[in-house]
This record gives sequence, C-alpha cells and structure tokens, in this order.
Amino acid sequence: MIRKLKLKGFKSFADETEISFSEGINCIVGPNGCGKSNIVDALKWVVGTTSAKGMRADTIKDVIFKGSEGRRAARSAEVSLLIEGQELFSAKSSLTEVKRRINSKGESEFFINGRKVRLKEIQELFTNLGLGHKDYAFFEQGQIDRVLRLKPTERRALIEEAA
Amino acid sequence: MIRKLKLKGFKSFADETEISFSEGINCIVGPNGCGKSNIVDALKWVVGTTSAKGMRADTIKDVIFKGSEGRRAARSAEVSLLIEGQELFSAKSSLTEVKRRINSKGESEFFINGRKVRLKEIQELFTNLGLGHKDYAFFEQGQIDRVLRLKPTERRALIEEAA
Amino acid sequence: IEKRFLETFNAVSRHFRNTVKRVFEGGRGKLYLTDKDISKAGLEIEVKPPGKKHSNINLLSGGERTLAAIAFLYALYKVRPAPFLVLDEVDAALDDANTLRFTELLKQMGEETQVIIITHNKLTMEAADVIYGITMEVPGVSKVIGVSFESLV
Amino acid sequence: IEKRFLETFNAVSRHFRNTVKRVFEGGRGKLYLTDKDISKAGLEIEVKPPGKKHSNINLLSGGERTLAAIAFLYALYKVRPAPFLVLDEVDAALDDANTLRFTELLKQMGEETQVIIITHNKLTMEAADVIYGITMEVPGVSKVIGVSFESLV
Ligand SMILES: Nc1ncnc2c1ncn2[C@@H]1O[C@H](COP(=O)(O)OP(=O)(O)OP(=O)(O)O)[C@@H](O)[C@H]1O
Ligand SMILES: Nc1ncnc2c1ncn2[C@@H]1O[C@H](COP(=O)(O)OP(=O)(O)OP(=O)(O)O)[C@@H](O)[C@H]1O
Ligand SMILES: [Mg+2]
Ligand SMILES: [Mg+2]
Repeated sequence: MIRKLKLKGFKSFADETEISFSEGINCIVGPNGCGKSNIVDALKWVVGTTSAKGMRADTIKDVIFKGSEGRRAARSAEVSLLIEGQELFSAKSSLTEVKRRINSKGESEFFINGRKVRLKEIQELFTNLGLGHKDYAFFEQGQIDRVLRLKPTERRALIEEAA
Repeated sequence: MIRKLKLKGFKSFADETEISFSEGINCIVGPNGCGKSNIVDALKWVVGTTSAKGMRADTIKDVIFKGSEGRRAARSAEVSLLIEGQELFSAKSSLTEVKRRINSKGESEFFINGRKVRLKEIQELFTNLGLGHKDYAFFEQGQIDRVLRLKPTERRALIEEAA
Repeated sequence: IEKRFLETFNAVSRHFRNTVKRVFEGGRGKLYLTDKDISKAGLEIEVKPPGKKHSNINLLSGGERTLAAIAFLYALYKVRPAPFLVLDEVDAALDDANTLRFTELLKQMGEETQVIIITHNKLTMEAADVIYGITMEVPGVSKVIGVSFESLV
Repeated sequence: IEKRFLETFNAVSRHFRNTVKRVFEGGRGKLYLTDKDISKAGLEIEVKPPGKKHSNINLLSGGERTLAAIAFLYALYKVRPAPFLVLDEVDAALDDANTLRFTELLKQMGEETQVIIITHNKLTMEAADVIYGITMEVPGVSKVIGVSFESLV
C-alpha cells in the first residue's frame, strides 16, 4: 500500500508536493488540465517506467517542470514513494522509500531507503510486491478497454502474473 | 441536411425503424448498449463506408441483425437516407433518397431515388454535397482527438476539403 | 488551386486562434504549414493553455485535447460547414465548466449546419433542439421513442 | 508451473463468469485458452450481454466494453490483488445505472486493496473513502487541497 507520494519539479508539480494516501478508495478530483493524470505518471515513473510514450511525452526529459507564466523551468525532477509492503513471500510488513530523480541531461538515479541502486533493483522490488506487470495495476485515461484490445498471448501474461 | 433515416435489419435495429431528424441540434440518448452508436454506423454505411473495421465489426456481414432471445437473425439489412441537399455548385435544393442493402452473402446494392447505381456514384453524390472526407463530418466514440493524432500530411487533407 | 488552399488555410487558422482563446479563456492556438512548398506541406497544430509555457499538443491533458480538437472542428466549419455533422460522446472527457463552453460552440454550429450528437451528459442534452431516446425494451432489439427533456433530469 | 497456471486460470474464469452476471444483470462471460498446450495458449474473452445472441467482444458498445474490462480486472483481483490499483477516468463511458454497478464492485475491491481513482463523475466520488482536490490556482502549477464531498455536489 502507498503511504505517501512526494513530487518536486515533476511535470506541473513545480513545488514540493506531498500526498498522504489512505486505505480503501482514494479519489482524486479537479478541473481539466489541473494535474490529476500527472500524478498517475509520477507513480508509473517512480516504479520504473522508462519510455517517454509511457509518460505521455516526446522525450523522457519532458517530465521536468517546463516553467509557467511566473515561474522558471526546473532543472531536475524528483518523485518519492513511501510504501508499506507485505512482501509476497513473508508476513513481514515493512516501510520502504523508493525515490527517482532526473537531471537536465535526462539521466535518472534511483534510491531505496536512501541507498543508490540500479533500475533493475527497483523492478525486482516491485515484482516481489506483486507489481511485475504494468497492466495489472495501472489503468490510464482512455485505456480501460486495453485488455480487450490485447492479443490472446499478451492477455495470458496477466493470468501468469496472478499465478 | 438529413430529413429521414430508415433502418431495417441493420445491427440491433431488427424491425423497420424510422427517425425524422430536424435542423439544429438533434440529441440521441439512451442506456449503454441500446443502439446509439449503431445509428452512427448506419449513417456511415449508407454514405459508402466499405471496411468492416469502420463498422466496428469483423466482417461486413456483421451489420446484419444477428438475432436475439426470441428473434431469429435477419437475412439482409437495409438503410435509407432522405437528404435535402444544396448541391455545392448550384442553388437548387433537392430531395434525394439514398439506399443501401446487403444480403446474407455480403453483397451490397446501392440505389439513388430507386435507381440501382454503383458505389462510385454514391461517393460522387456525397463529395458534391461536401462530404468527400470521412473525418470531416463523423466523430466516432472515443475518437474526438483523432485529428490531433493524424500525421501533418493527413491533416492537410481536411484543409483541402474545406477549400 | 494553391491560391485557394492558402486562402482557406489562413481563414481556418484565424478562426482557430480565436476559438482557442474562447474555449481555453486565454492561451494561444496556432496552425502552421510544415513546408514552404505549399503543395507538399503538412499541417501542424499548437495549443498553449493559459498560464502554461509549452505548446506541444502531446503534453495536453485528456480534456484539453478534446477542447483543442473541437476548436479545430469549429474553425473548419466556420470556413465551410458540411451538410451534417455527427458527434458520438465527444464530451466524455470534459468537466462541467468545459462542457458549458463546448455547448456554447455547439449551439453556434447548430445554426449553420445540422448536428446529430450522442451524449450521456445532461448539460449537453440541455443544448439540444430535439431529443431522441433509444431503448431496448425487447432485449437485443433497438427502438426509437419520443423523449422530453424534463423526463431526463 | 503449468499446474499453478491452470488453477489460476480456472479461478479467474469462475470469478469472471459470476462478475459478468452481476454487472450485466444476466448474460454470460467466458474465458478460454486458445490452445490445448497450456504453455503456448493465449487467453480469449467472450461476453454475451443479456438478451443478445452473439458473444464477440468487438460488437460490444463503448459502455459494455468498459463493464467487460472491469469484470475481468475484478476477477483477477479476487484471485490475487496487487498492493495498489490506479484507475484514471475509467467510468467515462458509463451511464448512471452502470456507474452505480461499477461503484459496487469498486467498494468491494477497496476492501482488499488500496485504490487510487480519478473521476469527474459525482456518483463515483460518493463511493470514495477520501477525496483529494488538485488545483492550479497559480496557472501552470499544480497543488493539492483538502476537499470535502459536500463541497462538490
Ligand atoms: N513538464 C511539464 N511541465 C509543466 N507542465 C506540464 C509538464 N508536462 C505536462 N504539463 C501540464 O500538465 C497538464 C496536464 O495535466 P494532466 O494531464 O494531469 O491533467 P488532468 O488533471 O488529468 O486533466 P483531465 O481531467 O483533462 O484529464 C497540461 O496542461 C500540461 O501543460
Ligand atoms: N449485427 C448485430 N445484430 C444484433 N445486435 C448487434 C449487431 N451488431 C451490434 N449489435 C449490438 O448492438 C449493441 C451495441 O450498440 P451500440 O454500440 O450502438 O450501443 P450504444 O448505445 O452506443 O452504447 P454506449 O452508450 O455504451 O456507447 C451491442 O450490445 C451489440 O450486441
Ligand atoms: Mg487526465
Ligand atoms: Mg456508443
């Protein structure tokens, strides 16, 4: 479960913003263009999405705040996630902080509880938490019927994830 | 302008159904799955759409009523359109009936005012009425942003249509 | 032929600029040709919502993309309306404030051309001149019924 | 490994069959494998709405496709819920009656797993345990504000 999400310089979240989520149904509302789907992008980004297309952008650097009428563009973006996770194979419940930072050259750095790690370790962490397959936990805007459009062999992977 | 649309055996419109449209804004409402988008398909079909994909179907024969609990499948489908059109190049306003019929083998027949014609004549009629380009007058469900997704050269065709 | 294309392009881009200002209540919309040689040029679309710095349409939100597309359609129809226009749930991504801006444009288009629009949104239904209800009282078989607006709200 | 896959497949298809019956108030949902050889088999989805004869998912309407996809998601989560689930305006194509059926499923999923859902639909907001508002009071810069449900309706 996600305890807290922190964004800074990520897309339209220029200032450091913190959201504490709770159990059950967390509903995010607001007018068109205010930044709701950018929160979904931040969650996908910190769990390891690497493609620009997955970020609804042309290049991966587009996730850095580009500035607005009274504000200068940011030079970097940072998202961190505080997760309370029951590891799939043990009853232990632990609090883990995962962080991702990108600089103006487009280079990403990953951290688990403050320790610098490679992307591979992030992906392993989330696979152990049961988030190996992106389509299992993220349903993007306009894509709810994606599972109906997948080929039969691609859908099979969702059953394998559940197994 | 469309004066009247008649459907028989077309998708979920098993019985002969007639809709008299008026000027201005004609709003079609109803629960999910009741047949609203099937009306859009009927309009696209009678103006000459030939692809199964354009009919949200696997084969072009899928437009024929497939039956329901208590009703047998139809053997053919027919849609006719009564159009009051100002020809682009003359002030004459005329009433034209365009009809399309398909049989169980998948063969289509076209009629203009009762006279059997080929598909090419139907397409010429609608081009003269200013409907040469499909994307100019039909915005399908979930496709409103299609013009933003087209390549620049494909978008140019819309300006040419307006010229 | 090219002269006509250029005149039409200029007229559509003028209307597009004005319509974007209207529906986004500010900001800037721009159409431009991708090549000096008119016969080869493609058409690019740029929209910068008010207060924002970039104008790349790929960074727009779901609702902003709908508004940009509707502004382009409106600009085309200002130059040459088609004999009829069919819209199937185009308002699905819009919040209430933008739905009202959309219906303002819709009413204006309805004066130039016949519009057939499918919607579940009561705000859009209010803009209609006539409403047609579709039902499946017999499961699997569609029928058309007369509907009054009062019975829907 | 294959034994586990088959057990999971059977559990998910049982839940899928029951969930389709619930959200479509009848009809039939079916999952099947495309090949006898389990290691190569793909997964096909069939849904027959009540009163209709065919079960080809390509002929379903926009709202019916949303319901079918949600029923499949619910069946997966019944077998193994992910630690959290993110849904971005998945209710856009649903009419009011189906939105209420969707929120019934949503509330049940919310008991097993943390759900983060974005919506413009007031009926869906009513099902939430907590609501977060996002605003751009300073144009171009997003902020989070506390929101109470009463202020939205
Ligand atoms: N790198 C960036 N820097 C600044 N702003 C950005 C950046 N990337 C995207 N944006 C802005 O974020 C806005 C889109 O936000 P988002 O897609 O989250 O909206 P939304 O709340 O989901 O709206 P809707 O209800 O229409 O779907 C766009 O207007 C865009 O200008
Ligand atoms: N050839 C056919 N014969 C019988 N029924 C058909 C045929 N083709 C499609 N249908 C039925 O039509 C229904 C879909 O109708 P349609 O797409 O028009 O719904 P809609 O009113 O647009 O709904 P929504 O609001 O969900 O978009 C499907 O349930 C399908 O069963
Ligand atoms: Mg969004
Ligand atoms: Mg529809």
